[in-house]
Amino acid sequence: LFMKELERIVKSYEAYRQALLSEVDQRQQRQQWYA
Amino acid sequence: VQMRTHPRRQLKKLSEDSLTKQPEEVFDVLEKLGEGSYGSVFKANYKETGEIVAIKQVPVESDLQEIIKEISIMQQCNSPHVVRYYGSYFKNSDLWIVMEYCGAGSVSDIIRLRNKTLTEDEIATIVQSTLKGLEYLHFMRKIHRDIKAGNILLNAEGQAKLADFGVAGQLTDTMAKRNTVIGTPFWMAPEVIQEIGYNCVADIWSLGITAIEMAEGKPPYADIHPMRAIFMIPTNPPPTFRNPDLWSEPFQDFVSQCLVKNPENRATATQLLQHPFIKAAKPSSILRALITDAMEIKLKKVEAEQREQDQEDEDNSDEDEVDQGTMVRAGTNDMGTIREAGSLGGTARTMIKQSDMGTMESQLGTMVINSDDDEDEEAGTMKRRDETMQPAKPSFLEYFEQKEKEANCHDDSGEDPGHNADNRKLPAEGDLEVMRTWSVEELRSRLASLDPQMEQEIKEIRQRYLAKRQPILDAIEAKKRRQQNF
Repeated sequence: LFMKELERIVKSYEAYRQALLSEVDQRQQRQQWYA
Repeated sequence: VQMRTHPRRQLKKLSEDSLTKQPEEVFDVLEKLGEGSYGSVFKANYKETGEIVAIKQVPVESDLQEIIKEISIMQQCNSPHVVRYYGSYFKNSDLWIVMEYCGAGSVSDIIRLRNKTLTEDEIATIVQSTLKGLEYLHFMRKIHRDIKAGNILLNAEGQAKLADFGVAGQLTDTMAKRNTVIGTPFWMAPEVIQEIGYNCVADIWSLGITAIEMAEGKPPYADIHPMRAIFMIPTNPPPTFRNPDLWSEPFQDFVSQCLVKNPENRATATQLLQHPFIKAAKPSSILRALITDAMEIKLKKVEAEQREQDQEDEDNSDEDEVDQGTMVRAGTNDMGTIREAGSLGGTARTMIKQSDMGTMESQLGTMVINSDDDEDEEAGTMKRRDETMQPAKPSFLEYFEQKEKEANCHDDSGEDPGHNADNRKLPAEGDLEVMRTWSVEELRSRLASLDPQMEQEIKEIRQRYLAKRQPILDAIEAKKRRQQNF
């Protein structure tokens, strides 16, 4: 159960991290495009 | 550097006479080689023959089952590529385990001492010896389960030997696959993490990771959070070199044959010994320069520390006129692997960690989850623990705690605005839109604060499970005691 919980936590953080990274990436691309 | 070993006369085991004496009559304990929660490893002189041995001193109240397993596996092995076991003693409250001494230390020590990674030629020679050790071990149906540069020792002649069998396992006719999640996360094979059963080729995956570690100084994913690495290894394609252009075709091919995700398609140690990269390996004598270099650096370090100590002694010598006799200073290089009794979940067992450096991989040690080793009914999956012993803390949690402390320091200095109570909670999936309103700076600060937040959550959840577990453990302990009394 502990490992399952651990997996859930890590996965949710991973998804959030990916979303943040992709947002940062999109912003950078936009900035480059404007430049 | 003077070698004090006698390469021609290989000690087989201690004499009957030696084994009946007190260990300090048999050995001159020289210097400390490493230290761990299981005890310390010392270099010692076997007085009878003048040979140098390594002695692991383990307090008897530690996890004897693990130690007995380690002794038993070493005892069953008779290979020049596996560290030899010579005998054991009980001395007061310690168990002394006498083993083969490998003068050059571990491959990981050598890399750190020289602050240099290894060349392809050096790697091929070390991997060839390691493969011979693995071929032997796997032939005996044993799995090492913790292959990494830190557990490959080199003797003064450059022969590589497998060491640290604390978490090794035995396959039997009735058990062709094991299920225990065991090893050191970055080196663990996908099938070990997935708990779908694994066999000897799990060691081959770890060897592939070790080859990358020797070439690049650290295993793949070493820079990311170890818990993330655990979930990424089974999901992602097999790792490769960071910069493949730096490495020859045969070396890359060798590593890719080790790092095959499906264990059924992964090469065995015997097959890999025929690989062109290994076939072309040079003799162990090519490691001499590397070993001499590492030993000289170590010696200089010890001398510098000795001078420092002498200076300190001199400064304090006014009131200290008594002759204190000869003192052998313990070496301070962090060679050892530390074992900690762990309590990860209901069936969690032992973790081992490297004792040095501040890097992630060194702080995240060998872990054991879901142990299937306690097959005898009496022992079950429970471990009796001396009540006076410190409560166990898995080493990866120490890593979490340290990161948390670091994060707190940032908070104090006001450098990390992203890590505070207000944004500790992750937004629900539907709320991800909100991040569009954040500035790039804010996005970055939230990214930076993710790991400490995750660690905090993991810490809380662990505490919750420990709290649930404790009453059950207490009840079992009470029952056991009642049975003993009866």
